[in-house]
Amino acid sequence: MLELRLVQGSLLKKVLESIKDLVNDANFDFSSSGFSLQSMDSSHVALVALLLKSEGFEHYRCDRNTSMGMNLGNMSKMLKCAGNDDIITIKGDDGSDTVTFMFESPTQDKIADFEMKLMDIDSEHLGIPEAEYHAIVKMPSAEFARICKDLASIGDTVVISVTKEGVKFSTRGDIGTANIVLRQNTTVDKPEDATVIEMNEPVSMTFALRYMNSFTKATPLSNTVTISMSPDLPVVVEYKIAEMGYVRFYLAPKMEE
Amino acid sequence: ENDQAAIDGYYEAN
Repeated sequence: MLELRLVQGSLLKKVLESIKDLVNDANFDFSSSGFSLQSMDSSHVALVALLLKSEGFEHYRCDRNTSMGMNLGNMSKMLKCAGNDDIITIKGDDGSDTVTFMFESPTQDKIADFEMKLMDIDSEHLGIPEAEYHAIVKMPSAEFARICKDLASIGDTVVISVTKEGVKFSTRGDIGTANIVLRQNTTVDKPEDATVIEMNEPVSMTFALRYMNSFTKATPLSNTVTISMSPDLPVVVEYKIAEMGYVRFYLAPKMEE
Repeated sequence: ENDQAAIDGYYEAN
């Protein structure tokens, strides 16, 4: 028996919108502490890791660990039928080949349930150890989205360089080049507007902008984004979901030939 | 031109 009631149902809608274009199918792993998902994109260049902890749900019941394979496009279609203010409940029974999404309007005058077929997904689960990163940049998520969008109009790749001076995003294309430098800025009215750079060692890495732009679909989930880089590891782009968990995107770098 | 690395080249399968 599985039953999860999320009062802020829009959160689940936003989570799906942030990952559905990167990953087609994924196993949702439910346990008593919450649910998680890990999946690579079809090209094995990027990886999504999602965690939503049970504490964030008004009601959370998971009698035993279970994994449900879902097509994220189909799940997104169903969740789009929920209103932004709706309460969303996910229900499943042991051994069933379906999952039910129930949508309740805040005034309880409309209740809908959508039953979705599950699928068998044979996916590889990677072990991602905790790592010490050379540099961690925390910045407003909207600013990061703007930079990725702007640079993608000039080039295909972005070089992200972190030095004592700040973080530089650079690209190069047929029409020219672009460099955007952000300096650490903690003297802001709101903490979420700050750019905070923790640097142990300078680092400079190149990434495909197409993937970075896909990650920024998670911008509605969080006012801030954290970018963690080390030369020998994929970059981690993390959007924290307040008091519930996170969506993390891991992206393998472009290597110099 | 840079080569795109694969994500599963960095982490081991569980």
